[in-house]
Formats: sequence, structure tokens, C-alpha cells
Amino acid sequence: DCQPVRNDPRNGSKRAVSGHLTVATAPLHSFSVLEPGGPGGCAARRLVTVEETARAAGCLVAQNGGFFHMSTGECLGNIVSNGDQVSSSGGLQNAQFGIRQDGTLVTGYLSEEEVLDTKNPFVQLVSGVVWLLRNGRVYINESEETECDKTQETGSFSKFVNVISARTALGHDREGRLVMFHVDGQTEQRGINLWEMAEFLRKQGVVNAINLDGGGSATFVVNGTLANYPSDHCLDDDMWRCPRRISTVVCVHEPRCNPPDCNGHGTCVQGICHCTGDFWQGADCSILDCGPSNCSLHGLCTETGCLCDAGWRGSNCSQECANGSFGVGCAQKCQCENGAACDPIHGTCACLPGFQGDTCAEVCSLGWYGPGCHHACKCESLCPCDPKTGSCNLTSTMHDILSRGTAFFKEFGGERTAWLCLTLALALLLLLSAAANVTFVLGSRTSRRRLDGEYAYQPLEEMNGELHSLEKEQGDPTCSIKD
Amino acid sequence: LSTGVSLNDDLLLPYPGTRTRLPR
Repeated sequence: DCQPVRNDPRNGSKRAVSGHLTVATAPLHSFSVLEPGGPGGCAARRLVTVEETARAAGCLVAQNGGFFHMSTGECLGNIVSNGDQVSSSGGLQNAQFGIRQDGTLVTGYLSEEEVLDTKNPFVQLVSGVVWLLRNGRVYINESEETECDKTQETGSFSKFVNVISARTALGHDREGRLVMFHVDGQTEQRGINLWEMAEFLRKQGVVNAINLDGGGSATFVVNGTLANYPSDHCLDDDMWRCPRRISTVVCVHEPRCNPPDCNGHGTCVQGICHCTGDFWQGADCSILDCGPSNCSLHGLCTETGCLCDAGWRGSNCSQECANGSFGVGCAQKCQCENGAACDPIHGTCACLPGFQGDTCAEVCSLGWYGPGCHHACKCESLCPCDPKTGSCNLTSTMHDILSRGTAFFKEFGGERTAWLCLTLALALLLLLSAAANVTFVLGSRTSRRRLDGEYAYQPLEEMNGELHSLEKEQGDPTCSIKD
Repeated sequence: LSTGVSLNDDLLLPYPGTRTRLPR
């Protein structure tokens, strides 16, 4: 009766175990799967301690991650580390835990196509063995069905599930927080089995979790320092326990941006990129955005703002160049004359009717009319038409001929039609002039007849201050002039 | 005290050394 009750630690009775539960918010930015010793570790089949890998990556908390081949160092299962897939299971079905690019947490069994999805790819992914909790329910029996080939592996797999040992697990709670867990132990002597671990995690509010590598691999590191009691003995002195050199590591760190340098266009503060300037946008500062109108489709958005196409101006390229200027930045002056409109892009002139030439400085050639003088006159008399309207009205045409006489001779002196029209015009003027002269002469005679000959012609003559003899005779010379 | 080398003696393996499972 004096002997105390002694429980067998392997029969499920209460016993003490030590371990750590780590909860990380915003796991998209604060959680990483690391290759052993840094990038390229899986390809190189490196095996290094968790401390070494965690220190280099600046992990606040780190644990051993996926399974690996102990003799070759090969990473086993699917491994995606910071967006790079560095190991593939080749479709072998084991429990997976990962985070997709949009922050989605994924737990369970994945097809190869899902692992390789490019629309929303995994940025972190690690493979374990046994899906411990599925949507808040212990899922170990179903996992054995999926992950164990019963014909050859039942004994080994069953022992793996039920033996007490050091364990590690990875999962998340209902709020989307990531949960890392480990307990110390020694296979068959200390620690917990997977049933106990699943139930413990469930009670902590974890809803999905997978089991990662345990036994002597179970290692917990805080700020680069070993913080648990590994179960492997040391080679030099088996009184001491030494951390095993393992493969991948799961790591919780200060929130980081993706990419860490925000593509060179921003500053990373607690996992959030604060983009520089007014125009870099997006979670990773990779998008140039010049506002809702985005340069009004008349320019290119650059990191200094809208670079407007030729003919456009303003902060969002919404204004055309003012009349009189054109080109990039509206920097060039238009040369258009005679009221012609100037194209704001190329500076070309749109002539008003009756004008032509690059700057619309020239009037239409005879026989042509309209804007830019592109239309040929269609007058029956072969006379030139109105250069503005194309009208064949002779009066207006004659008026135009007279007003532009010099140009007419220069440009069309040799043309038969032009000469014909000029001849007609001059003949008409001659007739009008002759008629006017005849009328004048006849009118003058009639007037003289009315004076009855009461006049005398007296030529004015002055010689050395003396009047002509006739003037002397008549007295006052001024009176002799009657007409 | 320096980090010693592990004996790798606490092995906890889900599958036998030669894996026979096939991809699905």
C-alpha cells in the first residue's frame, strides 16, 4: 500500500510533455518554407541544422519542415519556397500545407495540376505525412487510407501514427492564423502520438493541420538559437543531445513584402509596400497608374506622370493643343494662313475653300476650286469658276480676273482659255470705254452750241514781264479768258 | 561548447526504407 501508483507512459494516461505553440498572423507575409542553408539547398541536397538556415533567413521562430531522405539528403514531397517550386512529389499523395499567391491557406491532398497551378500559384508549400485535422475534425483514419499502401506499409505506417515521439505539426485556425506546433520526446519513451497531437491542436482552435517530420528531426529555434530538447544523441558524447541536420525549415519572420524590394518602386513596412511617387500602384508597386482616366488614352503613363501623345496636353492628356500649336508637348507653331485649321498632331493645314498649298497661302489656280483646290471647274464656256464655290457666274469670274491680273499673267499666260477670257474682258472694257467717249463728245458739242460762239481762245504768254500786244490792246487780260 | 554532430539515432519513419507507393 505504501507504493505509489505508477502509470505506463505508453498506455494513454496523463503525462507531461514540453513543446511550443507558435501563432502567426498574416502568414502570407510572415511565413516561409526555406530550403536547407538557403536557396538551392534542395537541388544541392544539403542537410544543415535548423539554426543555420533560420539565422540566415532572419526567422523569429523556426522548426524543421518536410521529410527528407536521410542518406542522400533529397527533399521529399512538394516544396515551394518563396514562390519557387524546388521539389515535386510527382503526384504521390501525402498531406500538404501551403499558401497561394492571394493568401489562401490550403491543407490536404493535391493533384499535380493543383500544385502546378499558374493562375493563383503556391508561394509556400510543404508536404507532410498524415492530415491530422480537417475542418476541425480528427482525420487520421482517412489519412491512413490515402497515404498508406496497405499491402506493404501497414505495419510501418501504423506504428508511425501511434508511437509516442517528438512531433511537429503545421496548420491554421478559423481566423486564418498560421499555427506551428512541436513537442519534445523520444520515440517509444517520451512525447505524444498523432492522435494526441490532433486532439490537442483541435482544443487550441486549430481547424486544419498536417503532421511534419518528427523524432530526432524535431527542432525548435527562436531567434537563431536552439530552444528545445532534440532526441538524437551526440556523436561525440551520448550524454548530450544534438540537433539533427535536416532539410527544409518552416519559418516565421517579420512581415515581408513580395518581392522584398517592392520591385524597386516602394518601401516595405510590416509586409506592406508603400509605393514611391504618385503613380506606382499595386500591392508590389509594379503597376503604373496615372488616375481613373489613365492619360485619357492619349498618352503613356510613366513614373513621372502622363507623357502625352502629339497633339495633346494637360496632366491627364485630356486637352488638345490650342490652335496655333501642334506636336509633342504642343511645342511647335502652326504655319497655316488664310484662316486654315491646323492639325494638332502633325501641324498640317486644312485650307478654306479657294486656297491651297502646305500653308494655304496660295489661291486656287484658274480652273480649280474648293478646299485645297482639289475640284476642277465644270463651266461650259471654258472660263474659270469661282475658286471658293465653283460657280460659273461670269461677272464674279471677271471681277476675280481683274483683281488678280498679275497673277493671271504669270500663271496662265500661255493657256488658251485664259487668253480667250482675257480678250473677251478687254474687248468688253474697250466697248464700254468707246461708248463713254462717244457719249462725252456728243454731249460737249451740244454744250458749245448753246454758248453761241461767245468765246475766244487767248493763249497765255509772258515774256520778260511784258504782256503780248493783243493783251495790251484789250486792257485787262484776265477778262479775255472766257472758257 | 560547439554544436555537436547528431547520431541520427531517433528515427521515426512513416514508410520503409524502400518506398513502393505509386503516384495517384
